[in-house]
Amino acid sequence: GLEETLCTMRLRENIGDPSRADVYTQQAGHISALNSHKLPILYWLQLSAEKGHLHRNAIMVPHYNLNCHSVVYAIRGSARIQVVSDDGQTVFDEELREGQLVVVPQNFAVVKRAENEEFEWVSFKTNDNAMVNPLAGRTSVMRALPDEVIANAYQVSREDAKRLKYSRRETTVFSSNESGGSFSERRAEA
Amino acid sequence: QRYGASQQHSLREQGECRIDRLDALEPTNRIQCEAGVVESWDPNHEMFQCAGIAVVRHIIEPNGLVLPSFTNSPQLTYIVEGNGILGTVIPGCPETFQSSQQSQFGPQFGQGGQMRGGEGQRFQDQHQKISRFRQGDVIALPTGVAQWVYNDGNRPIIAVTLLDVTNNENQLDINPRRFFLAGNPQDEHEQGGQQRQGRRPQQRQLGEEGQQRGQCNNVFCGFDARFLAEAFNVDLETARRLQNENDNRNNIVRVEGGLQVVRPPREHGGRGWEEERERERYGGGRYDVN
Repeated sequence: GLEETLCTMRLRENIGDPSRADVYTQQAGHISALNSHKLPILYWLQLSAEKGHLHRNAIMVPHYNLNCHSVVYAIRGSARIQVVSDDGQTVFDEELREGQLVVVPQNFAVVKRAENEEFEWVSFKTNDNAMVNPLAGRTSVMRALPDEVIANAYQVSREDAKRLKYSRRETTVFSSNESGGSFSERRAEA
Repeated sequence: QRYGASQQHSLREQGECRIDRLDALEPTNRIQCEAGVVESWDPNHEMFQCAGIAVVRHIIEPNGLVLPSFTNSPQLTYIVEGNGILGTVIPGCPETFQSSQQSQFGPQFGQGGQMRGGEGQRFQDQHQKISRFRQGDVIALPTGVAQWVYNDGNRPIIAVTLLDVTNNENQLDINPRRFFLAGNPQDEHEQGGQQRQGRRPQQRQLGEEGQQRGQCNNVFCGFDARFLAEAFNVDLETARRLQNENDNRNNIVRVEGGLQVVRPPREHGGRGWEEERERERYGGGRYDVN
């Protein structure tokens, strides 16, 4: 049965084509993920990948990888990247330029911002079904918390707690030039 | 099996599990918080090193809120005493607890985070599911899932938690790590003020414009406040509040007047925990009532 299973197993999948992006915003950029659901052999390898593209001045929201490390390799352009450890210490705060890479350990929070040019990267992730938890935006940790928990945790008013929850309505990437009020994220059309 | 299992294997090869005597241990570290205490056993003790685990005990006073955090390993908690509310943050899950009819995207905020009228005024709150727990409950939480706990009872909650640091889900080292999303807490696994092995001394980073920041330990502290302001689309002052600088309440804080969150009533139509328990015992299940 090997010839029907192993030998015919798909080994290749393209994540460079923006028309197949999983996250797409016209103003900010796009992201494509490749996990074992899309390419089953990754289940064996326990690895996955992500390709991202940020327009100039665009930001990928602060987030952390729940179940894997991530190796971020800059394909084109440069971005300022900050990585924060469990004790709130900035362990990386530099520009990542084309040809360089940085390892982001599991659960360490990270934010990327394309500076004066577009930034393209590929991330290799050490889990076949890598999961990301955003800290800001529509699908973030902050949205999941009751506003009273936010108000008591950060010692802010309920009004400010609501702002922290709802002011950023994009999910993953956004342009810092925007007011943030528009909901422009949508899937790319093939 | 990237790191945890192999690390445990190498520990055994090095003889870390060649224990010729076992001890009954009391907690070796105690952190006093505004509304409770966090106690931990020394994770560097050979028994814990061999087993690849760490243990921590929380005592949460009434009206105490354990600030949101997540860990680098799966954890199993036993509620020794008391009852309260558990909130978890699971990525991708919707905010299914809602307090009122609302617009699809919640309240409307204009530029600079100003709340607009209309639908926003009707809106109250929505968040992910929260659940009640009581004495005798076991709570299982996966790696990286953020949690918060609130004691809405009238006696302290005592909860003992095992962190399985050599679990395959943990791809970091075997140091138990808690990532705080708020507050300015001490590391519960640092023994007697000592840093964990191999860790750098606390080195507070310079904030924006090169100013020295105050004491700050949660994950937002490491980000430039301007990044946070942009990410949350709020003003710089509000963004700085996320960093909880010089907050000395530690990670169990007191909620004055009680925490108001959206949740089902504790008892409905005369049904309390005991009746629910009976239904579960006889196969009814917890969710069988429409």
